[in-house]
Amino acid sequence: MNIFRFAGDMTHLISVLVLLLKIYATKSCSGISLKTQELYALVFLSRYLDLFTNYISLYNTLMKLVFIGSSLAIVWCMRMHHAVKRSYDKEVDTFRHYYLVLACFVLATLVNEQFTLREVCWAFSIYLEAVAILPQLVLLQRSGNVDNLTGQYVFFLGAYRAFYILNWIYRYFTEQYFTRWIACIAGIVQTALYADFFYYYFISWKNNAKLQLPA
Amino acid sequence: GTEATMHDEL
Repeated sequence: MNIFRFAGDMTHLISVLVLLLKIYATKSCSGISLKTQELYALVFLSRYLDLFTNYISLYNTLMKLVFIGSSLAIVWCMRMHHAVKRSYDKEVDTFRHYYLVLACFVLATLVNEQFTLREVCWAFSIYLEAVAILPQLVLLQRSGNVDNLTGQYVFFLGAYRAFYILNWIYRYFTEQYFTRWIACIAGIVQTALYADFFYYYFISWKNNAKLQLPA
Repeated sequence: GTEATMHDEL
C-alpha cells in the first residue's frame, strides 16, 4: 500500500458517500445515470470474485464489501425505492450500455493476463470500469445544469483513478517485476474520458458559478 | 511456473 493508492481508495469512497448522501438526503436521483450505476455494480461483482477465496487484508476485504454493497444498494434504490425511482429520468438516460458490456467482454477474452475465468473476469472489470462513466457523462450533457452533489460525485469518481495512475508509476519504480499494463492503460483511458468534465468543473469552481456542460 | 497475478489492488 502506498499513499497514492490510499488517496485513490479514499477518493473513491468519498464519491460513493457523496452519491449515497445525495440520494438519501434529497430522496432523488435526478441527474444520476442508472446505467452507469449498473455498470459499476457489474465491475465490482466481476472484479471481487475472489472476495472470499484469497484474503489480502482486512482493509482490502472491507473496502470490497463497501463497494459491492453500495453499488447494489444504489441500483436497488433507483429501481425499487418508490420516491427515488420517480425522480429517475429514464428518457434521458438512453446510452446503450449493453454494447459496452459486450465489447469489454470480447476484449477481455482476447487481452488478459491469463486465459482463466478469474483473469478474464478481472480484465473485463477493468475495461468496463474505464467506460462505465459514459452513460453518466452523456446524461449530464443532455440535462445541462448539474446539481452540486452530482458534480462532486463525478469529480471524485474521476479523480480516484488518477491517483491510481500515480500509484502504478510509484510501484513500477519501487517494486521489481511490477507491471499492470492492462489496468494502467485502461486507467489512463478512464481518466482521459473525464478530461472535459474536469475542465468545466474547474471553470465553474474558478468563477464560483453553476457547473454547465455544453450540450 | 507463472505465479498467478495476485490482484492486491481494489
